[in-house]
Amino acid sequence: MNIFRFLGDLSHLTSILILIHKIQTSRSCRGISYKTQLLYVIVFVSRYLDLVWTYVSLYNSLMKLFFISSSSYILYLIKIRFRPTLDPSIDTFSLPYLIIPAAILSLIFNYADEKAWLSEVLWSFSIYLESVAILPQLFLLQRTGEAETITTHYLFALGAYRALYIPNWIYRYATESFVDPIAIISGLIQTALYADFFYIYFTKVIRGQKFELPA
Amino acid sequence: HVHTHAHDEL
Repeated sequence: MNIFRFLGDLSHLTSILILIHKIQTSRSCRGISYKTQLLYVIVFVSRYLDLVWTYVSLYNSLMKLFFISSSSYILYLIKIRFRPTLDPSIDTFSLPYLIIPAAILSLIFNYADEKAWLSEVLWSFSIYLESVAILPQLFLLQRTGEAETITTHYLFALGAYRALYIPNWIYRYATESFVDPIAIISGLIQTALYADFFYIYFTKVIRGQKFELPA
Repeated sequence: HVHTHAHDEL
């Protein structure tokens, strides 16, 4: 564990708490993409189910449990509790375009060996899917052209999480000679997808202005 | 240590 990864994990955890807070206090999931949240449940279940047969540390297991349960809870909030506030007509990104390529890539590029085939394929699938899981949310943002400030804080914390993993990988390369090309390439792509959002967040939201996309 | 995923990363 190093400081970058720890801060990244905290940022990830914070983003989820912000989202739950936003939905519960406004009693609405307005501006939130159900499809992105569904993808995160798929990502976390396919990656973290290994907590059943792999023990790394108490921290690791508790975080995995948190991510699986909180993302499922968010799905419940959106799809059942506050379902009337959901507007499917603006959440139109097609999920097969993301899930199918991630599945194909995971069958081709993975770290599977004789001992661990399924778990390694599932792991790489979850990494590929996570790298693009934010697209339905960004697409929704693009369509509405604006966002509540709390939603932008959620997105910033979520983007900061993968951005912080980049110095973590550099640090691990320097100190342990450890390189994980699948995680690194996917992580770089995932972070790059936030570039536009980060730009508007830093130039507008941080200065107290409303998040609005240029017309 | 190269070419395996980091099991300690989330």
